[in-house]
Amino acid sequence: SRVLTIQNEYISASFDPDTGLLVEMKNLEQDLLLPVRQAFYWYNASTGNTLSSQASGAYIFRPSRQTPLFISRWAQTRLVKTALVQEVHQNFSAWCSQVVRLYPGQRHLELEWTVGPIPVGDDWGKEVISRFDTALETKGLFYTDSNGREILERRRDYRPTWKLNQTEPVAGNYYPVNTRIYITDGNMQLTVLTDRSQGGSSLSDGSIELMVHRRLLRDDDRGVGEPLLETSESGLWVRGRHLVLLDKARTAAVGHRLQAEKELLAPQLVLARGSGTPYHLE
Amino acid sequence: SGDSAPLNEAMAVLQHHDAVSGTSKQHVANDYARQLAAGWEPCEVLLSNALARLSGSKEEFTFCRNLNTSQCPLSQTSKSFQVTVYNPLGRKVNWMVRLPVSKHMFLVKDPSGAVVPSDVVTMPSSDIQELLFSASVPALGFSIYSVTQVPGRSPRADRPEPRFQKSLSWIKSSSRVRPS
Repeated sequence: SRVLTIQNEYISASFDPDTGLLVEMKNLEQDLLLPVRQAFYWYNASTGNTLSSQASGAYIFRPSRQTPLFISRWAQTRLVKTALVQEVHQNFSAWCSQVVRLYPGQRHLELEWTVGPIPVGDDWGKEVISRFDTALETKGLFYTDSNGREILERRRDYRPTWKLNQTEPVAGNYYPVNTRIYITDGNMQLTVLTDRSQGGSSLSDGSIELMVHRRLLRDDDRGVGEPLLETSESGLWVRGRHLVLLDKARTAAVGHRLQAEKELLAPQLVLARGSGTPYHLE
Repeated sequence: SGDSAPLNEAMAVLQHHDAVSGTSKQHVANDYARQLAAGWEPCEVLLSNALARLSGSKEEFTFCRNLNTSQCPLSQTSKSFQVTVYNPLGRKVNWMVRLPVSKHMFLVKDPSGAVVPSDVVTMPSSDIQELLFSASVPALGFSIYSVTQVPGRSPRADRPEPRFQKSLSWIKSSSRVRPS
């Protein structure tokens, strides 16, 4: 039951020996240590209540409760360690797993998650999130990008141009995350790069959450006319990656901007059997 | 002949939020997927032609569309093959190539013919073996690596044991998290 750790020359990540969850991240280059717990949760989709008949659906995110439920409080883990890769494989449930990965020379932690098919046999629509919890004092602020360009400051329960009456404490604080979301206490910054557009928020100080998958049983009555209930094989499973960077706040932008470029314009692989013939343009 | 126009057009159609946010009816989502797939096919021909011209060698190029689920028939069945790594970024990158392979050992050579370090790793919870090697690719350019199967089986073919196993009865009876 010793602590499980993966480490390269820049980053170290530790996992709780009892739960198998990520519990600590270190930036060895800058001597930064951040206790961070990451786990998967799900919101129970609202089907309407006494305040509003609005159901969660394709257009609308409306959880029935503010607190999400654990998919699992622990993960069965398997460790792969070679000279070229270190991976912790976490299995949370039959429909949720993750590989936490480090390559040599990499300045970020890679979390490759696989979610689905989301079970709905209990007649509850589910909206699945990955959440990172830290003790960073973020004073209600977090940052998301706008179409991969300008980073915008987001403040919980607040809009800069009008007096907000917050009626949806969870959904009302969700924002689009096209490429990245981060939190900072002014000294340290935790950034998560996404490989696709997702919804994200920081519902309490020091926390980041990103919605990775959803399966709903009711239409939200906004025009689609059918619930977000994928039944074909291709849409049941979702696999994606979150790249997590821990940096000093004043130098963090260099790291996440360069890494985001590398993700957007990732190398492409083409294979051949290698018995080709010489090719001339003419 | 190859053509990138159909993919251009499909991408333009897919700018609509319905295509990325799940706000379309299912048959519309299916049509978006159809347009993308149809657009990508002539692009593969275009890329093959471009690579043939740039490398001076005409190959039967294969694009492994299911690498995210560790599926690539060519790398999983061939005893030797070439891997062309194209870097669209304006600076040199080092990138870890991961390819599903058969249960063997492999020798990987870089474009100059030098052997590069590689590993064959067995993925836990599956029988899939993946070949890993680090590729160095110039800015806006490509590198061709050769992979050859060598005699012997992968030394890492054994499955690692799970670290944590808990029973359902334990979850019901205790709120504190402990390994069994």
